[in-house]
Amino acid sequence: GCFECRPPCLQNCENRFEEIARLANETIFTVNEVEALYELFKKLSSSIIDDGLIQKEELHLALFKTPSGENLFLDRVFDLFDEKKNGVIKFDEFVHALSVFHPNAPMEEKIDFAFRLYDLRQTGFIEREEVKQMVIAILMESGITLSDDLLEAIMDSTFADADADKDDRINIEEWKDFVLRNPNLLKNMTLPYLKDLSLATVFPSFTSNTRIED
Amino acid sequence: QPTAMNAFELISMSKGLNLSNLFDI
Repeated sequence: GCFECRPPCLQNCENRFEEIARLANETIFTVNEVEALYELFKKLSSSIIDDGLIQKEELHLALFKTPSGENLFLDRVFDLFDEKKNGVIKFDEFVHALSVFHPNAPMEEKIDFAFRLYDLRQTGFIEREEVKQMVIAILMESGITLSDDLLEAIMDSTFADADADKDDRINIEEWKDFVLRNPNLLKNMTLPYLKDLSLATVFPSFTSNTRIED
Repeated sequence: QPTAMNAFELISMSKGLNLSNLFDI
């Protein structure tokens, strides 16, 4: 297919409509929306190296406005987008992952994606040590210092609320109960932008006559 | 006690998890 070409030849390839239709079929997006996402993908995947693939540095640049720097959460997001685990994000992987962030995507998918995001070591549980590691990471990212006592108090209250069976790890059922009681925890799993996706919003210089019909 | 603070609420504030910035390039 055309996403195999380097750079992907989505614009000219004769299989273009087939590929777009396939992705629209596999996700919540319409063909017009997949087309709009491709414009966004092109910008992201060419911001450092123009090779039609999103490198970790390019995701870092988009989210942090600088190309380098370690960030635990960005690593996890990148890893979940990178379905084939080959260190780059292809267009189809990009569309699949963003589909979960659509306002109309099933809540179950968002809950599951967030669980996998926070299950750092991919053991099937969000362990207390992992949560502590993530809290330390966000405090460092924000330049905030907390005493270990306060940090432990936050951990205690979080696990008192989330860890129903008190085994110091949160399983998927406990996670579901927890986020359904605290829906604001899933706020960043929805991108309102995706609801109104068109070439005009993603790429303002595009005019409506470039759109293809659904 | 004001420590009803939730660890995941803090974590979800990371820029690394805020994908809306993807649309801001």
